[in-house]
Amino acid sequence: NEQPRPHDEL
Amino acid sequence: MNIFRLAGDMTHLLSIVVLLLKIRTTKSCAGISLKTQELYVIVFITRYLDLFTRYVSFYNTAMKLVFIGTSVAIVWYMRLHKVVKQTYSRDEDTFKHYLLIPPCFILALLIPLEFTVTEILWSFSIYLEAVAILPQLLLLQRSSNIDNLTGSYVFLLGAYRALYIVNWVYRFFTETHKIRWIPWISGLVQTALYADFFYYYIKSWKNHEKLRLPA
Repeated sequence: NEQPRPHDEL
Repeated sequence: MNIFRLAGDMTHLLSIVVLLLKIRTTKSCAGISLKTQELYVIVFITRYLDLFTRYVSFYNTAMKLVFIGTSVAIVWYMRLHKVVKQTYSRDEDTFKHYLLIPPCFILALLIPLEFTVTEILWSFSIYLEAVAILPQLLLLQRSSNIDNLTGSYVFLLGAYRALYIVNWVYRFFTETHKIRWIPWISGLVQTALYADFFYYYIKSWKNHEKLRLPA
Protein backbone atom coordinates (compact mmCIF):
# COMPACT_ATOMS: atom_id res chain seq x y z
CA ASN A 1 0.00 0.00 0.00
CA GLU A 2 2.22 2.69 -1.41
CA GLN A 3 1.26 6.20 -0.34
CA PRO A 4 0.17 8.65 -3.06
CA ARG A 5 3.10 10.69 -4.28
CA PRO A 6 3.51 14.25 -3.10
CA HIS A 7 2.81 16.17 -6.28
CA ASP A 8 5.16 18.97 -5.33
CA GLU A 9 8.24 16.82 -5.92
CA LEU A 10 10.06 16.88 -9.21
CA MET B 1 9.63 22.95 0.71
CA ASN B 2 12.57 22.09 2.91
CA ILE B 3 16.18 23.18 2.48
CA PHE B 4 17.39 19.73 1.33
CA ARG B 5 14.78 19.54 -1.40
CA LEU B 6 15.65 23.06 -2.59
CA ALA B 7 19.36 22.26 -2.49
CA GLY B 8 18.65 19.08 -4.49
CA ASP B 9 16.68 20.94 -7.14
CA MET B 10 19.30 23.68 -7.37
CA THR B 11 22.09 21.11 -7.70
CA HIS B 12 20.14 19.42 -10.48
CA LEU B 13 19.63 22.74 -12.22
CA LEU B 14 23.32 23.62 -11.77
CA SER B 15 24.39 20.30 -13.30
CA ILE B 16 22.38 21.15 -16.42
CA VAL B 17 23.84 24.68 -16.49
CA VAL B 18 27.35 23.20 -16.28
CA LEU B 19 26.61 20.78 -19.12
CA LEU B 20 25.11 23.49 -21.35
CA LEU B 21 28.02 25.78 -20.49
CA LYS B 22 30.46 23.08 -21.61
CA ILE B 23 28.58 22.50 -24.84
CA ARG B 24 28.04 26.17 -25.70
CA THR B 25 31.45 27.60 -24.73
CA THR B 26 33.73 24.77 -25.81
CA LYS B 27 31.46 23.70 -28.71
CA SER B 28 32.18 20.16 -27.57
CA CYS B 29 30.17 17.32 -26.07
CA ALA B 30 33.16 14.98 -25.73
CA GLY B 31 32.71 12.62 -22.79
CA ILE B 32 28.95 13.21 -22.57
CA SER B 33 26.72 10.21 -23.22
CA LEU B 34 23.97 10.87 -25.74
CA LYS B 35 22.35 7.63 -24.55
CA THR B 36 21.95 9.00 -21.02
CA GLN B 37 20.66 12.34 -22.34
CA GLU B 38 18.06 10.59 -24.50
CA LEU B 39 16.89 8.57 -21.51
CA TYR B 40 16.49 11.82 -19.55
CA VAL B 41 14.22 13.23 -22.27
CA ILE B 42 12.00 10.14 -21.89
CA VAL B 43 12.18 10.37 -18.08
CA PHE B 44 11.07 14.02 -17.96
CA ILE B 45 8.35 13.75 -20.58
CA THR B 46 6.74 10.67 -18.99
CA ARG B 47 7.05 12.09 -15.47
CA TYR B 48 5.69 15.55 -16.15
CA LEU B 49 2.53 14.61 -18.03
CA ASP B 50 0.71 16.07 -15.03
CA LEU B 51 1.72 19.51 -16.34
CA PHE B 52 -1.56 19.34 -18.26
CA THR B 53 -3.74 18.07 -15.43
CA ARG B 54 -2.50 19.59 -12.21
CA TYR B 55 -1.16 22.97 -11.13
CA VAL B 56 1.03 22.85 -8.03
CA SER B 57 2.98 26.10 -8.05
CA PHE B 58 4.80 28.44 -10.40
CA TYR B 59 8.10 26.98 -9.17
CA ASN B 60 6.94 23.44 -9.90
CA THR B 61 5.67 24.22 -13.41
CA ALA B 62 8.75 26.30 -14.30
CA MET B 63 11.17 23.61 -13.15
CA LYS B 64 9.34 20.89 -15.08
CA LEU B 65 9.41 22.97 -18.26
CA VAL B 66 13.11 23.75 -17.71
CA PHE B 67 13.98 20.07 -17.26
CA ILE B 68 12.06 19.01 -20.36
CA GLY B 69 13.35 21.93 -22.45
CA THR B 70 17.02 21.64 -21.47
CA SER B 71 17.12 17.84 -21.95
CA VAL B 72 15.66 18.24 -25.46
CA ALA B 73 18.13 21.08 -26.17
CA ILE B 74 21.10 18.94 -25.08
CA VAL B 75 20.03 16.05 -27.33
CA TRP B 76 19.50 18.57 -30.16
CA TYR B 77 23.06 19.91 -29.73
CA MET B 78 24.56 16.42 -29.63
CA ARG B 79 22.63 15.07 -32.61
CA LEU B 80 22.08 18.08 -34.86
CA HIS B 81 24.42 20.98 -34.10
CA LYS B 82 26.92 20.90 -36.96
CA VAL B 83 30.01 21.59 -34.82
CA VAL B 84 29.02 19.98 -31.51
CA LYS B 85 27.86 16.70 -33.03
CA GLN B 86 31.31 16.07 -34.48
CA THR B 87 32.81 15.99 -30.98
CA TYR B 88 30.44 13.28 -29.74
CA SER B 89 32.32 10.25 -28.33
CA ARG B 90 30.30 7.92 -30.52
CA ASP B 91 32.65 4.94 -30.49
CA GLU B 92 32.85 4.85 -26.69
CA ASP B 93 29.17 5.52 -25.99
CA THR B 94 28.07 1.99 -26.77
CA PHE B 95 25.69 1.11 -23.92
CA LYS B 96 22.51 -0.37 -25.40
CA HIS B 97 20.29 2.10 -23.60
CA TYR B 98 17.05 1.07 -25.31
CA LEU B 99 17.34 -2.27 -23.51
CA LEU B 100 16.69 -0.45 -20.24
CA ILE B 101 13.28 0.78 -21.37
CA PRO B 102 11.21 -2.48 -21.57
CA PRO B 103 12.20 -3.81 -18.12
CA CYS B 104 11.42 -0.43 -16.53
CA PHE B 105 8.07 -0.36 -18.29
CA ILE B 106 7.20 -3.90 -17.24
CA LEU B 107 8.20 -3.05 -13.67
CA ALA B 108 5.94 0.01 -13.83
CA LEU B 109 3.05 -2.20 -14.98
CA LEU B 110 3.72 -4.69 -12.19
CA ILE B 111 4.43 -2.12 -9.48
CA PRO B 112 2.72 1.16 -10.39
CA LEU B 113 1.68 3.71 -7.83
CA GLU B 114 -1.88 3.41 -9.11
CA PHE B 115 -3.19 1.67 -12.17
CA THR B 116 -3.79 4.77 -14.30
CA VAL B 117 -1.88 5.94 -17.37
CA THR B 118 -0.24 8.91 -15.68
CA GLU B 119 0.74 6.97 -12.54
CA ILE B 120 2.13 4.03 -14.54
CA LEU B 121 4.19 6.44 -16.64
CA TRP B 122 5.27 8.27 -13.50
CA SER B 123 6.47 5.00 -11.94
CA PHE B 124 8.18 4.12 -15.24
CA SER B 125 10.02 7.46 -15.18
CA ILE B 126 11.20 6.82 -11.62
CA TYR B 127 12.57 3.37 -12.53
CA LEU B 128 14.16 4.63 -15.74
CA GLU B 129 15.80 7.61 -14.03
CA ALA B 130 17.39 5.24 -11.52
CA VAL B 131 19.41 3.54 -14.28
CA ALA B 132 19.65 6.35 -16.86
CA ILE B 133 23.15 7.34 -15.66
CA LEU B 134 24.64 3.94 -16.57
CA PRO B 135 25.67 4.83 -20.17
CA GLN B 136 27.32 8.03 -18.85
CA LEU B 137 29.25 6.16 -16.15
CA LEU B 138 30.39 3.57 -18.69
CA LEU B 139 31.54 6.33 -21.03
CA LEU B 140 33.53 7.98 -18.23
CA GLN B 141 35.27 4.68 -17.52
CA ARG B 142 36.29 4.47 -21.15
CA SER B 143 37.43 8.09 -21.40
CA SER B 144 41.12 8.56 -20.93
CA ASN B 145 40.65 12.29 -20.56
CA ILE B 146 37.71 13.51 -18.46
CA ASP B 147 37.51 17.30 -18.54
CA ASN B 148 36.58 19.29 -15.44
CA LEU B 149 33.14 20.34 -16.66
CA THR B 150 32.15 16.74 -17.46
CA GLY B 151 33.36 15.57 -14.04
CA SER B 152 31.50 18.42 -12.32
CA TYR B 153 28.35 17.66 -14.29
CA VAL B 154 28.21 14.03 -13.16
CA PHE B 155 29.16 14.97 -9.59
CA LEU B 156 26.35 17.56 -9.35
CA LEU B 157 23.87 15.07 -10.83
CA GLY B 158 24.83 12.53 -8.17
CA ALA B 159 24.70 15.16 -5.43
CA TYR B 160 21.13 16.02 -6.48
CA ARG B 161 20.05 12.41 -5.94
CA ALA B 162 21.79 12.21 -2.58
CA LEU B 163 20.10 15.43 -1.43
CA TYR B 164 16.70 14.04 -2.46
CA ILE B 165 17.24 11.12 -0.08
CA VAL B 166 17.99 13.52 2.78
CA ASN B 167 14.82 15.42 1.77
CA TRP B 168 12.74 12.22 2.04
CA VAL B 169 14.15 11.40 5.47
CA TYR B 170 13.38 14.95 6.59
CA ARG B 171 9.84 14.83 5.17
CA PHE B 172 9.18 11.45 6.75
CA PHE B 173 9.86 12.79 10.23
CA THR B 174 8.45 16.30 9.84
CA GLU B 175 5.41 15.78 7.60
CA THR B 176 3.95 12.43 6.64
CA HIS B 177 5.40 9.49 8.58
CA LYS B 178 4.42 7.50 5.52
CA ILE B 179 6.53 5.00 3.64
CA ARG B 180 7.03 5.52 -0.11
CA TRP B 181 8.71 2.42 -1.44
CA ILE B 182 8.77 3.25 -5.18
CA PRO B 183 10.75 6.52 -5.11
CA TRP B 184 12.78 5.58 -2.03
CA ILE B 185 14.13 2.28 -3.29
CA SER B 186 14.64 3.66 -6.81
CA GLY B 187 16.37 6.71 -5.36
CA LEU B 188 18.66 4.56 -3.21
CA VAL B 189 19.59 2.41 -6.22
CA GLN B 190 20.20 5.51 -8.30
CA THR B 191 22.44 7.11 -5.68
CA ALA B 192 24.33 3.85 -5.07
CA LEU B 193 25.29 3.76 -8.76
CA TYR B 194 27.26 6.97 -8.17
CA ALA B 195 29.20 5.57 -5.18
CA ASP B 196 32.20 4.48 -7.22
CA PHE B 197 32.27 7.74 -9.18
CA PHE B 198 32.03 9.82 -5.96
CA TYR B 199 34.94 7.92 -4.47
CA TYR B 200 37.27 8.64 -7.38
CA TYR B 201 35.99 12.19 -7.90
CA ILE B 202 36.63 13.19 -4.28
CA LYS B 203 39.98 11.40 -4.27
CA SER B 204 41.16 13.25 -7.39
CA TRP B 205 39.90 16.53 -5.94
CA LYS B 206 41.74 16.01 -2.64
CA ASN B 207 44.98 15.03 -4.34
CA HIS B 208 44.69 17.76 -6.99
CA GLU B 209 44.93 15.08 -9.66
CA LYS B 210 43.08 14.62 -12.90
CA LEU B 211 39.94 12.50 -12.59
CA ARG B 212 40.33 8.98 -13.93
CA LEU B 213 38.02 6.04 -13.36
CA PRO B 214 39.56 2.56 -13.40
CA ALA B 215 37.96 0.39 -16.07
